[in-house]
Amino acid sequence: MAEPFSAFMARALFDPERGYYTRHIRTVGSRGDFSTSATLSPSLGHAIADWLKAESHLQPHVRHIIEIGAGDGSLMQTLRKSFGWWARRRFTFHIVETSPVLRQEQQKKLGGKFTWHTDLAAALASAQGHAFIYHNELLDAFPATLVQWNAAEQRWLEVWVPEQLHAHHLDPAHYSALRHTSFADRQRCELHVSVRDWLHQWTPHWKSGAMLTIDYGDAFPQLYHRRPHGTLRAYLLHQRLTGTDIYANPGRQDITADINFTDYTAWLQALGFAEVSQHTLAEFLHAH
Amino acid sequence: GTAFKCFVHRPQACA
Repeated sequence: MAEPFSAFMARALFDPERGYYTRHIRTVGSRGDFSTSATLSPSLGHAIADWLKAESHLQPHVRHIIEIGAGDGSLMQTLRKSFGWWARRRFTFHIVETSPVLRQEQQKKLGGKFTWHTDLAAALASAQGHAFIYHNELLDAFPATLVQWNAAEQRWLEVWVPEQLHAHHLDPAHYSALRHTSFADRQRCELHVSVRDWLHQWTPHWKSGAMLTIDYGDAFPQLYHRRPHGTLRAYLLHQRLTGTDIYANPGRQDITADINFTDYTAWLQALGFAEVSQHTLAEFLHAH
Repeated sequence: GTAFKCFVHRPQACA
């Protein structure tokens, strides 16, 4: 079956029966697939707790904290523990989790002091739109639209699976890569159309608070410097796979692409959300 | 360069 790469990635990661995140992810022990910054060190949880306290001083009416995509639950656990009893009582803690496997894992680890939701709009509804939101390594798992530059014809084509090139139907106004016309022939870029669509779904329900985004990426076009094949890769039992190996084990391996922060911030800006700070993770940990 | 980055956004009215 031929399909756009984004549809393949969506199935490989989130198919209800066979998706990597929905069914096959392992979270426990040394065989676990999670070895993110959150699980490796408690310092990120302490830093986010400190950031939340600072934000709470600026907007004391906000009493809800939402983590989107909470993995094995360790980040939320560290964060809540590092609050004193006063802050723990002050806030209601929410987790947005689409994966039933991870949700079960989180409930086992965290117990009854949290509220789970399957989408962010529902979590925001229960917070009346006033919430502090954070997510760590969430966006890089959103299905990416893959495009390839044709220098001779001076146009971008969309990559399908199995590999074929098709005309795309995207508006270049929304994607910096589609406005870039000086790449070498066959340069590949990933467009997070799915992230933009997702922002459009839930941001109308968000009235006040602040959102912390932590993810791996760069500004455009630096993101693609010396990366003619783009940033897409898969991880199978901690082994890194690129090229057509990404298509080999759908549902068994994680697939990820770096975030184009130029686009991400522009999308939020257009929706009425201002960027108030930008740091490397090291700077953020140092500041908090 | 490519790295983990932290962004904070706020609704315009709160920024």
